[in-house]
Amino acid sequence: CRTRLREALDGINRQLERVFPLLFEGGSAKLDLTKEGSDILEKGIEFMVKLPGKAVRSLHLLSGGEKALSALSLIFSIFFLKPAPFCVLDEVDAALDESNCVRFSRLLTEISKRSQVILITHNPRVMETAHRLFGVTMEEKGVSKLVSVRLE
Amino acid sequence: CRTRLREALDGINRQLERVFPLLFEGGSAKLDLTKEGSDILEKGIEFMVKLPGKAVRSLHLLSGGEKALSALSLIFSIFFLKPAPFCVLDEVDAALDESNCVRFSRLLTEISKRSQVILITHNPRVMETAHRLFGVTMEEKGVSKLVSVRLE
Amino acid sequence: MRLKRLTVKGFKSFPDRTSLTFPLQGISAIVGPNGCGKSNILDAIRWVLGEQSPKILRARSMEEVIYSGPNGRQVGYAEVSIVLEREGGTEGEKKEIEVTRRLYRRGEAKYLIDGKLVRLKDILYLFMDTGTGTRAYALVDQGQVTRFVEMGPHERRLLIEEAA
Amino acid sequence: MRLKRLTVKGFKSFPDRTSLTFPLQGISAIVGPNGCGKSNILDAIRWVLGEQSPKILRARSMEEVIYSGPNGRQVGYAEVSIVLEREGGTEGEKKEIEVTRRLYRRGEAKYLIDGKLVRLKDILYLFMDTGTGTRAYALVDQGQVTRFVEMGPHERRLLIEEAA
Ligand SMILES: Nc1ncnc2c1ncn2[C@@H]1O[C@H](COP(=O)(O)OP(=O)(O)OP(=O)(O)O)[C@@H](O)[C@H]1O
Ligand SMILES: Nc1ncnc2c1ncn2[C@@H]1O[C@H](COP(=O)(O)OP(=O)(O)OP(=O)(O)O)[C@@H](O)[C@H]1O
Ligand SMILES: [Mg+2]
Ligand SMILES: [Mg+2]
Repeated sequence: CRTRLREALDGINRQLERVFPLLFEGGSAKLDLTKEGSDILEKGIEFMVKLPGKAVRSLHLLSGGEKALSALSLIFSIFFLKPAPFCVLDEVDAALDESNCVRFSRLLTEISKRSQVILITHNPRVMETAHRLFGVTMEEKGVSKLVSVRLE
Repeated sequence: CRTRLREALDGINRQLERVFPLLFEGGSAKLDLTKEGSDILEKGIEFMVKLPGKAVRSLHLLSGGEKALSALSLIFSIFFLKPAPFCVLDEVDAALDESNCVRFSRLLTEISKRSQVILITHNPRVMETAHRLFGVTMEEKGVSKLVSVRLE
Repeated sequence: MRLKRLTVKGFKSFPDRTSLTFPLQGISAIVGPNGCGKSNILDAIRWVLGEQSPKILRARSMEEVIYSGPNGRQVGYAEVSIVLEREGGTEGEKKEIEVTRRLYRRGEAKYLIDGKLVRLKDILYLFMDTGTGTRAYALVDQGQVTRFVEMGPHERRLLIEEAA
Repeated sequence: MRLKRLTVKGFKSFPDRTSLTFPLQGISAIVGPNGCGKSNILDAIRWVLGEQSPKILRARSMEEVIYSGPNGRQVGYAEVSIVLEREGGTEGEKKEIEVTRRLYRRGEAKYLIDGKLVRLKDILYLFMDTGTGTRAYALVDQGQVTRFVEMGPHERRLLIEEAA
């Protein structure tokens, strides 16, 4: 079990080296075992983030958008290491500004070459990158129905 | 103290009767004392919401956008009852779809006739309703500066 | 395993049988106004994968996932089916597998694989180690994305172990 | 009381003196890319109004609100001033009042009203009952709007009493 955890950490960190700078146009992030506890099996796992041009900060000083993007870099790195058969992301882009949405969509397109991605979003720019659109409406109040949606 | 609480509840409920249907194009909401506890000073306050065309539901079944809009109806109702000198709202519109953003902006414009509203937002449609825009940038990494922004 | 088709009936805001057929590759986007039922689709996926906690499905009791309408319209049960496409698999194995979960208003729950009644354990076993178990990193709920950064070191360890 | 001007210096991501003059009526929007410092402005307003909890300001210790840059650039103290315009006061009263809060890296804190040194109590007293106290319904943090609906009945009662 010890080696498996060690391997997973190394594997995710290798992916983070590529994925994090793609999302933030620079900077770096890595997972590390916490200092406390003697045996590897008692330790927790820290996530350290360094944003381009900013001092290394603890995660709680990050802004709303920076937190969301850092979290996505971790989720995507785990994904590249062990692609789950499909993934469902519910409005994970809500806090992102225009340019971060573009970088997010670009990376999502790369992931979707190997895995199935299902995305719930309100953002028209992110919708455009989808290959298939499912529209849900409530014409009759309280009753959800599917409609086919055309991208203008 | 008892009468003051009672008056505040009645006052907010009167405002909710007007504000909630404006945000949801129908439906209603009200504050009520909880059943538990004998003395009014021990009771908590429930918030009951009925969306147009849907059964009365407890708040946790609401969707992300419905929760945000219900919360805003409560905040604005308190505002109309006792206008605070100024209010600051940080990305409260993040979960709202296009049409709810429009209704939100309309109500905000009404509030801003009596109070000062300071709004942090990424949504271009909501920005358009502002009388004054403050742009913040980080040209030098890690250093925030103010720039004047023109609306296109 | 890929998600080929999802069918919901009587689950949350979907009283009528509704079916989504997903392309096996690429990005599918689910769009629509606030409160129309998008997140209910993710709840349906978690439910059919065996989720046992009502709270994770934004309900107070599991019975609340069964459709109940404003006009008193009720349905007798909630049902979600998911058709998965296995990749690779040995020659003899079927390419597709269908998992179904049903909950009756009286409280009786049924689980089926390819139409045959099974126990919950069998469904949980099916999804173990594939990263699609109900608590996996592959399903990110609305408003929860920053949880991956805000969680404590020990919770993060559980997440990483699931991926290991 | 209206918010006429806010000046920050050495507070969070604002090392240089930066001043925002707000129109006394209407909507002012603060816009910019992720991480540029928008929410830090709301933190500055809460801080100068007397907020004592670092957690509410997204910091682990109050010292963390003092600017520290990537290049090791440091400032000696964080300072925020707010100029408020009183409405309809009595003849003799001044129309404007300026509240200032300063925190030195060594830990010393200073509070000033119109340039005169005061105690924190005096500032908290000034804002009592106006709805602009630091925990009021009038300041809504990022990601917190749904808290007003998700909070328990007793917490909601505290909120309503503040408005009463
Ligand atoms: N058992 C049920 N019967 C009928 N309707 C239900 C049931 N459970 C939930 N709902 C309704 O489903 C709606 C919420 O749907 P959902 O959360 O999927 O919306 P959404 O499309 O994700 O919206 P948003 O964009 O705001 O996040 C609520 O209005 C709620 O009343
Ligand atoms: N003491 C400090 N010194 C220097 N920089 C700081 C300090 N405290 C916070 N910061 C920086 O401020 C930035 C966060 O700013 P803020 O939360 O205001 O962003 P924002 O504009 O609200 O972004 P978003 O749109 O993503 O919410 C972080 O990158 C953080 O590193
Ligand atoms: Mg939703
Ligand atoms: Mg922010």
